Amino acid sequence: EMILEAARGIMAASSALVRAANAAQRELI
Amino acid sequence: MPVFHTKTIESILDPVAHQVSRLVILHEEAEDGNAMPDLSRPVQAVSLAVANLVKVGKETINSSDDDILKQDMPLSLTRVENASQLLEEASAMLRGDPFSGPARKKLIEGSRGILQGTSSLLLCFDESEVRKIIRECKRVLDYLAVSEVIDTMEDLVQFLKDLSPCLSKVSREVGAREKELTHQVHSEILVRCLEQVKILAPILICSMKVYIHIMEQGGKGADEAAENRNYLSSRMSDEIQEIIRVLQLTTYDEDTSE
Repeated sequence: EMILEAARGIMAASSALVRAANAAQRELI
Repeated sequence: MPVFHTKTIESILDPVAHQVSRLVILHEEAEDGNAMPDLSRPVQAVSLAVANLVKVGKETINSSDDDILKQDMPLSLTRVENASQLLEEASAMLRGDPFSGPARKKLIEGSRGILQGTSSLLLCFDESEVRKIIRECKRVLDYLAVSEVIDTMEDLVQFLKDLSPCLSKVSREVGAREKELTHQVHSEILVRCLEQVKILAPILICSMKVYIHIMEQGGKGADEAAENRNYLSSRMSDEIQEIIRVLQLTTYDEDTSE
């Protein structure tokens, strides 16, 4: 179960990163 | 878009899988694109989360007695670590040049790598959990094979004492697994097989009792009673075998076979 929680942690952090990266490009399109 | 075969894995990966696809599309459409913002903080958050996963993953590997997990999980952890490294490199490059094309490529590659590595790690863990259920199913199969040599009430009582907890465990775990699957057909097969096992178990015990009584009273009709008992035992074994087969399936297998 710890592994599922750790995977959730990575996905939450990745989600924030990808959202930040996407936001900059979205303004352009 | 990948299809995840359990609801838990789907709930963890699916939202980010969509976002990463969007990242790729946006960056392809934008070509040279806008200047990228400073991604140091979110990248650092990913690195910390990856370090935590690696720690937990290593603990899981060390405490597991599953050789396949011990072999496969380190590879998944390495994939996630390498992807995290790519993100750090991308972030450093973007700090120097917010328009850097190679940095964007690294960013996309790193994001995909995190997703794929985490997916592979979760699959590895999930397969290990499935192998635990299959081990219990095989214990039931072993007990069913013994049913043919039980010829006293005393042995039958012991047989029941051994089989019942094992069968309850299989029933509980397969029931929970069925609810976890995203593949409707696989889930329905498990429900059907489990129902059959629950129906057949008391009938098998009854047939074993009948056989023992017949043997105690001179043995007239023993062949037919044994045949009936063996038929029920093999029906139950077939259902358990089918459960084992379906537990090992993922939607990917079926897509490949189609």
